[in-house]
Amino acid sequence: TIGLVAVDKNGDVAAGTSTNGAKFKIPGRIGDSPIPGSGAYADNTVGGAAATGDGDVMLRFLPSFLAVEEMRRGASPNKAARTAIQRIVSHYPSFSGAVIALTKDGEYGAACHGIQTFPYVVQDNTRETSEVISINC
Amino acid sequence: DSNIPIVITTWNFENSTIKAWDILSEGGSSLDAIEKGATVCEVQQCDGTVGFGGSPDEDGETTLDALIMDGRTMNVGAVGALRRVKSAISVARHVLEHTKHSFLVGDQATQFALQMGFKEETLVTPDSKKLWMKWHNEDHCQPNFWMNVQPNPNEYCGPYRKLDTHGKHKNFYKKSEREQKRIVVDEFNHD
Repeated sequence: TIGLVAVDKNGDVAAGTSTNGAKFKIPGRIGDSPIPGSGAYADNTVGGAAATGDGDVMLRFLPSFLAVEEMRRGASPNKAARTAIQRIVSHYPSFSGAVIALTKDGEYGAACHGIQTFPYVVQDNTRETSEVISINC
Repeated sequence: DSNIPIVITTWNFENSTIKAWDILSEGGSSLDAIEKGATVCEVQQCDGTVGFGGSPDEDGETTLDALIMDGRTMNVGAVGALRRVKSAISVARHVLEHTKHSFLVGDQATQFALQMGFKEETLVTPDSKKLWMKWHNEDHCQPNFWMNVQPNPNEYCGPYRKLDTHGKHKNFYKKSEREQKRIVVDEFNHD
């Protein structure tokens, strides 16, 4: 899956995902990626978020929605993403996945669990080229 | 201080980020950035986890899921289990812009895409067929997502029939779903 969150020069936030899902899934199965609030979520008044990982588990917790709501309550993107991941981990300790979060003002962060490192990519006006940021899970 | 425009993307798919940034830096909309950025991954089959020719299902077919959400209007366009159409994120954008719905799935999503002018073509490639053949013939359909069925899905391929978990087989699977080992998620296998 790729998950993306963007804010344009007008301050409009959008988010999205595209995926071919899990290998050898039962035909007809979909994961979290196309579910609003799960795979991705966006709200101009706050920002946006996107998630990736074990979609059968993730879609039960709407992690992208939760991350955005945490940012609405004043959490930093890193903290918001961590809260969304922790909500899942508290029920499924062996779950694997990650959440990225971005505020409407361009502050970003991520959190992950169950994989060694999780890379995500950022591009903004402060960088000449895109930057890959890897976080330890 | 505001740091916009900006785009962030999951995993190490820089080409998608670069495309999205090109659109944003030229004054384009965040919706366009999301659609065009994701399209790059669909075309380049990022790590086999996006687009055609990856993650075959139990029948060897690749199907696609995509979502796009507009944070200004809270409008959503999404497709699930989209069959035989490569441009999943663009079909989702068409759901957003040309319907009052949010989410179309399966063959009906394909029919919608065809009405919108998208091309119908197989999403199976020689690589995805080879991957499926190995899983089915050499790995005996392991791993898979079945439970409480017979024959034992941990050893055999289907077709399966349900196991009577309240009768004589009630102790066959002692672990609850929560306790069972989950499929390994890594950079090459994830939603």
